[in-house]
Amino acid sequence: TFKQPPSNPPPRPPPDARKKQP
Amino acid sequence: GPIVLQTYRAIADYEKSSTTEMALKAGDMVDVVEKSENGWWFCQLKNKRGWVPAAYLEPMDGPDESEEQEPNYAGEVYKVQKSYTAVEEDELTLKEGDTIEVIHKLLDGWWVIRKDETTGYYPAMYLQKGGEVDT
Repeated sequence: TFKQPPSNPPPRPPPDARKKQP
Repeated sequence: GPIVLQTYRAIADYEKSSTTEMALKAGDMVDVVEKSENGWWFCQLKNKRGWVPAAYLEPMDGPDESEEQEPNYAGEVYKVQKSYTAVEEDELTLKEGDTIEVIHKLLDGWWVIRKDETTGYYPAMYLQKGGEVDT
């Protein structure tokens, strides 16, 4: 069994490294 | 059969902020073990394991379109489980108990929601399904 995920929201996407679109 | 884990690449450095998280360096290749709807993914990298923000990962096998739901402009009713104050301009500030509609469930755990006539991002982990729309 895994530990529970963190109780705080994950950070927003990094501003200068957006996911590349195909 | 064997479980085939999906490989993702870190798109930026990530410093962990709690013990169950895993730090990343841009370019790290991680195997994703579990994807939480709230945007934290449980990953392994060599002998390390921990939760990583999905927003910092990109799939190695092409775009992830199949996983991401389409926007639902009709909206799905959720209740705010925990208050949150907007940090970025595109986020919404809401109070516990507010009723809102979810328009787009993004994999990074920041969902596009609508409250009255306003739309913005809100942490998925602070939302709970169900409730009636306030009128």
